[in-house]
Formats: sequence, C-alpha cells, structure tokens
Amino acid sequence: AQECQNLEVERQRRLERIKQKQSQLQELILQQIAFKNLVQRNRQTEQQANRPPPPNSIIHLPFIIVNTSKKTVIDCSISNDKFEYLFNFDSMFEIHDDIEVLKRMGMACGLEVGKCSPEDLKVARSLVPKALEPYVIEMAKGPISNVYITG
Amino acid sequence: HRASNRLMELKNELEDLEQKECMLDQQKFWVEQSIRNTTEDCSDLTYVNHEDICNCFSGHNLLAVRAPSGTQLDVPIPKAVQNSPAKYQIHLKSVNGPIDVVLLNKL
Amino acid sequence: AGCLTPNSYTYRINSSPSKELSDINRMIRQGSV
Repeated sequence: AQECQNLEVERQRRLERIKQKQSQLQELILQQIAFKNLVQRNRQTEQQANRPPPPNSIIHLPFIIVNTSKKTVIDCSISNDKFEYLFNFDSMFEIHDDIEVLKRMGMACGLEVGKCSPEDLKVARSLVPKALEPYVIEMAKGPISNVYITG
Repeated sequence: HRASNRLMELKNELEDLEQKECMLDQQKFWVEQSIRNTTEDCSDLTYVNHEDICNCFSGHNLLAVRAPSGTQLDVPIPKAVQNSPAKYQIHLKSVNGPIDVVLLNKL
Repeated sequence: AGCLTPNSYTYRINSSPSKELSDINRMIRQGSV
C-alpha cells in the first residue's frame, strides 16, 4: 500500500510534467506554422512584385512591440552608442513579442484560439511533419485538454 | 489483493507515461530544430511590413524594437503618488550591440 | 522617479518566455501599487 501511494505521487508528478511539455510543444508548433506561413507569404508577395519590399517598410524578426494609446506622451532618452534607451510614458502601454504579432496577423491559422477553418487546417497540417499532425488537429478544436495524445 | 492489482496498474501506467514523455521531448527537439532551420535558412524572408504591425494594433502608437538577444528590458512597478500624474517606464540595456527603435503609426 | 517603485519586472529579449511579457502587461494594467 505504501509503494502504491509512492507510485500514485510519481504518476501525478509525471502527468503534470507531461501536461506542461505538451503545452510547450503546442506553443512551438504554433511558432513553426506561423514562421513557415510568414515565409511563404513574403515569398509569394516578392514573386508577384518581382522585387523585395523597400527596406524601410519592413521589420525583420525577432522584434518586440510596445503599443500605447495615441494620446500617450512618450519621452525617450537614448545613450550615444544606442546601447541604452529609457522611455517614460504618461499612460499605460503593452509589450508584445513578434510571435504575438504573427498570431494577430493570422499566420498561425487561428490555431492559437482554437478557431481554424477547414482550409486553414489544411494549410497548417501541410506545414508540420506528419508525426505532429494529430496535435494540429486537436489544437484546431481548442486548447489541448487531454494530458497526452495517443497515436 | 486490491493493492497488488493497483500496484501493477500503476507500474504499467508509469512505464507508458515515461514513453510518452520521451516522445514529447523528442518532438519538442524536432520542432525547435525546424524553427531554427526556418528562421536561419529563410532569414531574408522572415519580416513583417509596418502595415502588418499597424493593422494588429490599430489606433495605437507603436514602438518596434529590434535588439540583440539577451538585451535586458526592465519595467519598474508604478507607484501611485497623490496629486501626481501616473508614470510608466521602460528601460532597455544591451551589452552585445545597438538597439534599433522605430516609431510606427504616428500620423 | 517618485512615481516608480525600486522594484521592476525584467524581460530578456529573445531569451525570456512570452509569459513574462504577459506578466508585465498585467502588472501595468492593474495600475499603480
């Protein structure tokens, strides 16, 4: 009975760890799909325009975005070598990384919120290895709730 | 008898969980490797347009920050002071190279 | 400086997990201490 109890504890600990790793894998799969989708979109746009976009109209990954209201006054101090910046805001701001921007652009096919059209699901499945497709199918229905996927 | 049955069940399930965890670790490694391949092999195509970003945060002022990996970003916790306007701050400090900031969405 | 506490949230660009940005955003939204 004591050994049973120990194994029960070990089982619970392992289930928690698997749940966390599955959530991390889910996030990585989203990133993979978003990156590949972005590359495909940019490649098609450049082929149609027959030229790359003007350098001052794009921002390469990785980046972060600070967004704040239009009314906010932003005071900025920069060191001479541009190694250090100090921003003062008189109102609230938010900070987002490039993955959040790609998700908002729809590059993750809506998988991040479990809202994926059949066409989007088809695109998403084409951007991951076959072994990971079961995850994509589950994610399309909503956040993965079961601890681990069999199959 | 019930305890020994349960013991056997648990041992089998723990073995199964161990396999699942190893599989997850392997899959995470694959996906991380694939992401690295994509961003490195197609680095000239991993960009977004200013318009993309403005559409994601319409009606806002945006600061797009590009900085070397590991650049430290500190956000002090604001403190309410009577009769004094609120103040929020971001402090960026890099050790590996200059930081580039672009102001977007400013009409 | 009077409106800021000495304590701060730290995020390392391209190193820290996105969750830490969410924590900063929640802290800012919840307003001043």
